[in-house]
Amino acid sequence: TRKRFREAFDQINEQFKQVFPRLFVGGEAELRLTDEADLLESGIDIIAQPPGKKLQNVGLLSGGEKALTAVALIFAIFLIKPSPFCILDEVDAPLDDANIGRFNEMVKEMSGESQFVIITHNTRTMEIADTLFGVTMEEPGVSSLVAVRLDDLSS
Amino acid sequence: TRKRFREAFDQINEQFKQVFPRLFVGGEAELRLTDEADLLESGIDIIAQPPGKKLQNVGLLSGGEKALTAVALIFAIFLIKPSPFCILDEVDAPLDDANIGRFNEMVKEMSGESQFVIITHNTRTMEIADTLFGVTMEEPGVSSLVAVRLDDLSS
Amino acid sequence: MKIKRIEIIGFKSFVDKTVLNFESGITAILGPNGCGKSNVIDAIRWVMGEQNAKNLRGQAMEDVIFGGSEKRRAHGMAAVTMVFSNPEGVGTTELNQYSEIMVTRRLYRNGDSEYLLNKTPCRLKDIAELFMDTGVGARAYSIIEQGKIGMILQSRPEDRRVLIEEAA
Amino acid sequence: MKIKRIEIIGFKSFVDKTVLNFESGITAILGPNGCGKSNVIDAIRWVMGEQNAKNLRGQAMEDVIFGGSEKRRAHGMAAVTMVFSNPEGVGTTELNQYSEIMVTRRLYRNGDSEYLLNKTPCRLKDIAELFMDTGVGARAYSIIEQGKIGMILQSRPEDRRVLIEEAA
Ligand SMILES: Nc1ncnc2c1ncn2[C@@H]1O[C@H](COP(=O)(O)OP(=O)(O)OP(=O)(O)O)[C@@H](O)[C@H]1O
Ligand SMILES: Nc1ncnc2c1ncn2[C@@H]1O[C@H](COP(=O)(O)OP(=O)(O)OP(=O)(O)O)[C@@H](O)[C@H]1O
Ligand SMILES: [Mg+2]
Ligand SMILES: [Mg+2]
Repeated sequence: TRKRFREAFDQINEQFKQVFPRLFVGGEAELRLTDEADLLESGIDIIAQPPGKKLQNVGLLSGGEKALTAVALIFAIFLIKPSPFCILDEVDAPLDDANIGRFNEMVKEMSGESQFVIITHNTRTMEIADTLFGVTMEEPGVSSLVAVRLDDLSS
Repeated sequence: TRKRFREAFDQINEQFKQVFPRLFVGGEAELRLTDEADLLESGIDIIAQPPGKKLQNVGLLSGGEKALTAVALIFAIFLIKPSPFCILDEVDAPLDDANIGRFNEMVKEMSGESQFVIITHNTRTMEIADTLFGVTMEEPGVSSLVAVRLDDLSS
Repeated sequence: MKIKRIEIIGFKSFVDKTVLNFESGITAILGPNGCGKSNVIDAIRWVMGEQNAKNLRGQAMEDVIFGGSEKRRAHGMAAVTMVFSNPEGVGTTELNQYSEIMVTRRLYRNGDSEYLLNKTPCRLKDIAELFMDTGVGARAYSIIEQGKIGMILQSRPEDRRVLIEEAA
Repeated sequence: MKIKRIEIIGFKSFVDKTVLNFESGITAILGPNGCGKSNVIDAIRWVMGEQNAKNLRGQAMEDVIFGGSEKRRAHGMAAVTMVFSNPEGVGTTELNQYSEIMVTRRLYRNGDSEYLLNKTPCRLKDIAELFMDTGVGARAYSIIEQGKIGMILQSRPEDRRVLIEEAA
């Protein structure tokens, strides 16, 4: 399984190198093994450089840049080996509108193959949904749910 | 200083018991010492019960409820012993619109006495500002700042 | 596999029976703070076999049973059922013949648990293995919990490798 | 005390001299991801005497000096100046007479540091003590960093007591 890890790592890395500049509109990123000699124990470093900025250690990135880099990695793994469904709970919270727009575009593309369940407070993200579950607590402490099928409305 | 800690704890606790129901529109909360006998080492437990819900361990609260409870504690401490200025970096990120409104109300009141610097992506929070600093990166990697004095615009 | 429907009763803030009918594509869940959105996700992870109450924000597994509210008494049982389509025919040879698979998990306040596959009692182990076979079981990159997206960059390089391992 | 103005040059993404004129009341800082908003907060903490680069998202203190961009070369020095009004006359008896206090901190890439109080060289210790006297130094509840609000509920009870101690 050294081999399987190596293959998975290389494929995910290639995908990550493409997803990052797509979400950031430029820039570069890659994964690096902390120990090329020991594939069973090696850790994974994330190298990320937003467009036009100099490469620095990833800790200096902003809150939104860190979140979007993590999203790029998750999406890269997902594109290599899709799960039947993907659940994202408020991952768009630190992102500004422009980044949310690109995030939504990618989710829309990947949702052809996998089911996506997205919890969000953001109205732009609601626009890409096929189904909306509105959850409320009219009675305190008791959740109630209303489902809206969006293509019924728009078609 | 056992005495000073006890006094500070009691005053902050009284304030916290008022601020929480104000931000949550009801409910109850309090601080408890983990060890009443040892005031120099005792830890502090947070007990919080949103309106209409049963008292449960605070870990079960939602992301937004946890953030708002923490804000209630910070504001309670601030009301007892105001700092000259208070800096809040995107603390409103997990809050829904209704909670952001009440958060803003309290910031507006406390800003009479202290300077508040608030970083936010939320347009409602911008509405309570007296001064806006817009930060952009026209040139990648290089921050530039534009200041807008809001009462000049509105008066 | 696709999730077709989830039924929740007595689990956290879902008191009376709530049915969520899923379609393919993107489902967005919205609502104010504390209304129950993340609790839906907890219900999904729980019915898939989550064993650690701390991963569901609880201290003991009993914490997931509806504990009561101002007007309602606590419940004695939590139950979640998930129905999913089974086009590739995963699972054991017996399950293969079904186009739909129904998984049910119940927890009683006295600590008793029940697990059912297509309404037939089974062990938790059978449920966990089923989800592993469908490829959902490796959930590190298929479920991102609230507030956890930042962990990926903050975590130590050694901890991050599990993401790759689960996709290998 | 009230912050009157902050001047930043060569600190993180603030390359050329940037002047922020503060008024009383509420100042909101807005802009897209990564444009420099939190860097302003880092500049404030740094000029107040922050000694731990990790509290400024860096690995070494040199990380706060502008490291260059696609078109610009790295700088050799970071400098932040904060001017604040001094109505209560805190600080030492000499400083008491001033209605305004100016604090400057510089860091050179070779590791040299300079600290100035009203343009007079001083030690970092003097700056840290000044801010303690004004009541700003205890910053645990006066500066809440991005992503850190959740820590208050997650932290252990023993760690939380520092919030009360700083207000005592
Ligand atoms: N066993 C239980 N019995 C009753 N209520 C519970 C139980 N467990 C959790 N809750 C309640 O569920 C609420 C949290 O719900 P949830 O985390 O789903 O909110 P949310 O919609 O995700 O909100 P946010 O937008 O703030 O993240 C809490 O108020 C909590 O008190
Ligand atoms: N020494 C440095 N030299 C050059 N650029 C730097 C330096 N330190 C940090 N930066 C850059 O500053 C940017 C982060 O800025 P900051 O954290 O202030 O963003 P922000 O406006 O708060 O964004 P967000 O809304 O995502 O939180 C990063 O892109 C980082 O590369
Ligand atoms: Mg939630
Ligand atoms: Mg920031």
